[in-house]
Amino acid sequence: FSLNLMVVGGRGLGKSTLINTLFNKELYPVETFNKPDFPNPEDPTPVSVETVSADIEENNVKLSLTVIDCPGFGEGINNTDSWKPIVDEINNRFDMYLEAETKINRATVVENRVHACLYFIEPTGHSLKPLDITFMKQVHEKVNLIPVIAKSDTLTEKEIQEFKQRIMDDITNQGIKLFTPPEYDNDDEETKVASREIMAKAPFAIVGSTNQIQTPDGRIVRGRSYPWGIIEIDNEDHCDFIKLRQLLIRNFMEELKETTANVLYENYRTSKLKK
Amino acid sequence: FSLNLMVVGGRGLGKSTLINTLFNKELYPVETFNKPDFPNPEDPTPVSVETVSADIEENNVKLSLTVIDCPGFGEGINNTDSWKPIVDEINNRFDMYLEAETKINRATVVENRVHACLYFIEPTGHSLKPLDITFMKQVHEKVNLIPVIAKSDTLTEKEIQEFKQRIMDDITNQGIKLFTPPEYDNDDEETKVASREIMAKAPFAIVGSTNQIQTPDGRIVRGRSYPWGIIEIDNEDHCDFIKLRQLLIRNFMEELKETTANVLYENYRTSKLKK
Ligand SMILES: Nc1nc2c(ncn2[C@@H]2O[C@H](COP(=O)(O)OP(=O)(O)O)[C@@H](O)[C@H]2O)c(=O)[nH]1
Ligand SMILES: Nc1nc2c(ncn2[C@@H]2O[C@H](COP(=O)(O)OP(=O)(O)O)[C@@H](O)[C@H]2O)c(=O)[nH]1
Repeated sequence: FSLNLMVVGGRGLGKSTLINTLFNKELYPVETFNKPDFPNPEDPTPVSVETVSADIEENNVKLSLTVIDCPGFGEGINNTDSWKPIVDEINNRFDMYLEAETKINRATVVENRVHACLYFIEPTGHSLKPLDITFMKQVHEKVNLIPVIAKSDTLTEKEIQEFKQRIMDDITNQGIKLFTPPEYDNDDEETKVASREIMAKAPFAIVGSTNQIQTPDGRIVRGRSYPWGIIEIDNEDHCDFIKLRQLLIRNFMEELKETTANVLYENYRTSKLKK
Repeated sequence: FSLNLMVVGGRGLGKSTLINTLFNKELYPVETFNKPDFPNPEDPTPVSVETVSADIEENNVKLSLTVIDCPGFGEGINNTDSWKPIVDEINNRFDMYLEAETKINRATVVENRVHACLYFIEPTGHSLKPLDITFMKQVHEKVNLIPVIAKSDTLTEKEIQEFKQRIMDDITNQGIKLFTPPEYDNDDEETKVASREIMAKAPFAIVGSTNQIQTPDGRIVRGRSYPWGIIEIDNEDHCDFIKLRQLLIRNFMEELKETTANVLYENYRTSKLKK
C-alpha cells in the first residue's frame, strides 16, 4: 500500500503537526527555527517542494507514505504565481508516469503520482481568500482536492458551521471541484452511509497534536491543553480529525488512487497527447 | 479626552471584535458578508482607510474615540506596497496639524494625529512574517507602535511565551521601535511598578468578544465558548486583554498623546521643514 499526499497552505497553519498526528509518527519536526530568509521581502517569494517518505503501519497493514510539502507558499509579501512550482510538481509526476508507461516493462512503473492534496484554509471565520481560490482553481482538475479548516480550535461550533457554509458557497460559485468518493449501486448500505457521513463534514475542521495529555477525569488523550480546557484530537465533538483520517487511510484510500489513475491522470494524458 | 487609534492587520484576525471589546460598544459590525471584490486577484490589492468615531464613557469620563481601520491590508495575493496608503494617512494627519498650527488662531487646532497603531500579528506560533516586518519598519518612527498577538486563544500558554520571545527577537534584530511609556524619576513606585507590569506582557496576547456567557460555576463573563471550555476575556490567566486596555485607556493614554505630539510629530515636522 502506498499513498502520495500533498500538503499546501500558509506557514504556521499546523501542516507538519497534522501529518504527524495523522500517522502517529514524528514525520516532520515541528520546527519553528528554520526561519525562511527573505533578503528582498518585496520580491516574489520562492516556493519549494520537499518530499518526506516513511513506512508506517496501519491496522497491521504496511503503508508506504510520501508527503509532499510546499514551503514558501503564501508566505511572502508578493505571492503571485506561487502556485506554479506546485502545479509543475503534479505535472512532472504525471510525466514520469507517462514516460514509464511507454517503456516495455510496465511492471516496474513506480506510483509517484499525487493521490490527494490537502489544502489548509486559515481559520479567519470570514470566507476564502483570493490566494485560496486561485490555488484551488489551478489544481482541482489535476489532483483530488481536499480542503481543510486549519487550527479549527480557533473557532466556536457556531463559527465553524457558518464558515464551512461560506467556504462551500465560494467553492461552488468559483466552479472548484473537490474530491468526492464515487458511490456504486452495489455498495452495501453501511458503506454508503459511512461515506456520506464522512463527506458531510467537508471541509474538515481539523486540529492536530501528538501531545499525550491527561484530562481532569483521568483519561489520556491526544490534545492541546489550554487554561480553559483541553481539546481532544480524537473526539468527534471537538473536531473532524477522525473523519479526515477515515477518508485518507481507512475508507477512501483506494478511491483516491483510482480517481488519480483513471480520471485525473487520463485527462492529463489525453490533453498532453493532443498537443 | 480624545484618542485616535489606528488598527492594522490581515482580515479575520479579530480587529473589529477587539475594538468593540475594548470600548464595550458595537462600534464595528463584525461583518462577514462584506466580501471584498477581487476581479483580478493577482493585481496588487487596494488598501483603503476608513474612520469610525464614537463618544464613549470610561470611568465617568467622556472619551471621543476615533478608530482608523485599514481594510485590504495583507489580503491579496500581491501585497507589495500595501503599507503606502497607511503611511500616507499618518503623514496627511501630521500635515493637517502642521498647516493648522501655522494659522493665527491656534486654539482651534483639531487633534487628528494618530496616537497609536495596534498591529495584529497572526498567531502562527512561528515568528514574524515579511509583511509584518516591512509594515512595522515603515511606521515605527511615525506612530506609537503596539503589536498584539491576534486570537491568542489559538496558542497554549507555552506557545505564547515562546512566540512572544521570537517576536521580540525579530523586532530587536530588525531595529523596530515599539511604544514604551516614559518613566520619570518623580513617578511614585506604584506607578512605575504598574507601568512595568503592563509592558512586561508585550506583545499583548489578546482575545476579543462581546458575548456574555455563563460559566459552569455560574459567573457571567465576556468570552468565547468552546466544547472544551470557556475563555474569559477579562481573566488575566487567559489572555492579556486587561493589560492592553489599561495601556490604552487607563494608564498611558496621555503618554501616547504626548509622545505623538512631542516626539513623533516634532521629528516629522523637523524633517519636513528641512526639505
Ligand atoms: N491551535 C492550534 N495550534 C496548532 C494546531 N496544530 C499545530 N498547532 C501549533 O501551531 C504552530 C505551528 O504548527 P506547524 O505544524 O509547525 O505549522 P506549519 O508551519 O503549517 O507546518 C505550532 O506551535 C503548533 O503547536 C492546531 O490544530 N490548533
Ligand atoms: N479565536 C478567536 N476568534 C476571534 C477573536 N476575536 C474575533 N474572533 C472571531 O474571528 C472572526 C473574525 O473577526 P473580526 O473581528 O471580524 O476580524 P477582522 O476581519 O480582523 O475585523 C469572527 O468569527 C470572530 O468571532 C479572538 O480573540 N479569538
